[in-house]
Amino acid sequence: MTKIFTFANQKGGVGKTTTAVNLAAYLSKAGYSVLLVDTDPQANATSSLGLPVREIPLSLYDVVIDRTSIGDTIMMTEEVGLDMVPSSPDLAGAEVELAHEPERHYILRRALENVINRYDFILVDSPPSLGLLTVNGLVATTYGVIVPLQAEYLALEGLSRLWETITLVREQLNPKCFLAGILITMYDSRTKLSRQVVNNVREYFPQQLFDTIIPRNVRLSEAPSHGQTILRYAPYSTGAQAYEVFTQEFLARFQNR
Amino acid sequence: MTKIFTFANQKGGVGKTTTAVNLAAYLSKAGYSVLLVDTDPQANATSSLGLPVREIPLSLYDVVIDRTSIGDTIMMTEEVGLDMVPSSPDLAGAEVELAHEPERHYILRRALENVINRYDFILVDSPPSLGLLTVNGLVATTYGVIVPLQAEYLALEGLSRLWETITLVREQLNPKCFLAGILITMYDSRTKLSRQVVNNVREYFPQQLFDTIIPRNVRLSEAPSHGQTILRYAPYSTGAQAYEVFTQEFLARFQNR
Ligand SMILES: Nc1ncnc2c1ncn2[C@@H]1O[C@H](COP(=O)(O)OP(=O)(O)OP(=O)(O)O)[C@@H](O)[C@H]1O
Ligand SMILES: Nc1ncnc2c1ncn2[C@@H]1O[C@H](COP(=O)(O)OP(=O)(O)OP(=O)(O)O)[C@@H](O)[C@H]1O
Ligand SMILES: [Mg+2]
Ligand SMILES: [Mg+2]
Repeated sequence: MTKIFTFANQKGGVGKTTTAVNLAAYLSKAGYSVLLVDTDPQANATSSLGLPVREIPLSLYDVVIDRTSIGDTIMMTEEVGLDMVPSSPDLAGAEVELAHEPERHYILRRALENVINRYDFILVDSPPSLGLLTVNGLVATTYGVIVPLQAEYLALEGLSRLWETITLVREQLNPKCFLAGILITMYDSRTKLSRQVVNNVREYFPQQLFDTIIPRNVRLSEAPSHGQTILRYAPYSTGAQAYEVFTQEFLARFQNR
Repeated sequence: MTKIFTFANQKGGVGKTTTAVNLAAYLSKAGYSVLLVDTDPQANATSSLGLPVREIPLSLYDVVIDRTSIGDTIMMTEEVGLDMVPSSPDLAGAEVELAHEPERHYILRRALENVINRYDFILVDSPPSLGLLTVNGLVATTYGVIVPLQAEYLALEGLSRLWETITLVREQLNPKCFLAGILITMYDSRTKLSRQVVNNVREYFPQQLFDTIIPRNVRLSEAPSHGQTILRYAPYSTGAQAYEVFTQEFLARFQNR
């Protein structure tokens, strides 16, 4: 039974892509078959896995405008067992192009039905907004939403709005859309702010907060420039180790549900 | 003659809001009258200046749906000489609500014509996307676009797409939309990556790159949680000093043009 998770947070630069890409890598290392879907027109997840964004023949955009099936867009990556549905900058126009399509919120969910039994996990990366592309991810999820949260005040401020949106989608479009986990990213143990944010989140969302905290580690931001996940680029770095531990916690929480 | 600048970068979390808010503060400290316009539905610039986002009577959204003039939305802030046009989460629906409005790209430009002679500078903060709200900022600018750029690989990757969009808007919608400056933010001198990104930008955009580099400094990320600019929160911090020096360089570059 394939488990579909969506990574979302409208606040920019909080580690959505870094988390989706590296969790996908460690899940495939653990022997699971994984599909990573990039719904962000920036196509950062696509380039982080070494795929040439400007030369991609078919992307999620072609699926959205009904030109092709999602199966035709799937590309293999350097990691065994990790495939990818690439994004394209054209996706930026989807929200307006589909404004009058009554079923526009179900496009990704329906598309994934064609490939669902080929993978153990499908991970969906979202853009920094609560628009149509992100909502498609919230409607497609079958196991819930993972929220990467930078340990900063402005990122915390957006959490209540994200919670409202998740609740709205659960009530109106997808009963399986719930806040499945919050992962603290770019944590700097030297700052009081980081500790305050974590304490704040633990108070309001104790069930959802993962124990694993991802520290700030420059290796994580270097890896995309080599088109590699942290597993391949710097497997002994503190960033890699944190994502490996996170993967174990993720599996412990969801594997048997 | 009012000078309108727009702060844009579709990459999330690169310091757009932090730069717009703190430049506005130091310009008002230098005796200029400044209007800060928040076009991001996250309303981070609004809350960074201490305004209560959920209780704002009239916001930019009311202007966009033609319910009121921008003058009616203007609020004073704690800084003398710094006013604000607040945002609201409702703004997230604007792209779809205005999809068929032929003049949708000119809404902000036209609205600002009513207040243009009341301020020396108008600074526009954008959301992390290249959608309608950001394009409105690119069409409204009269002195160009300031691009805050985090010294990271994924932020650099988005620069060519941003350049293409700025060029497109200049050719089709606003001849005054050009790349007026690139400001390196969250620079960590200990990492090779930061140095590589700066060298890369200096090679391709030598004219636009500001000499001032904003270092990573936790005081900058603490200030918004107090609803204060860095000038009021921690004026002697390295972050505050960097924005003060940046303001001087900004004035030197644009004051006499
Ligand atoms: N733990 C970390 N330590 C250091 N750098 C990190 C870490 N996690 C992510 N980064 C870097 O921070 C930046 C933002 O991360 P990322 O792009 O994953 O966030 P995002 O939420 O996907 O951004 P966007 O909102 O633009 O989609 C990137 O340059 C990334 O390489
Ligand atoms: N020089 C800096 N040093 C440390 N932290 C910073 C610095 N500049 C910004 N920050 C913090 O980094 C985070 C991202 O900055 P900011 O919100 O200004 O970026 P943005 O580009 O406006 O984000 P978005 O794309 O979500 O609109 C915020 O939490 C901010 O407080
Ligand atoms: Mg991303
Ligand atoms: Mg911002």
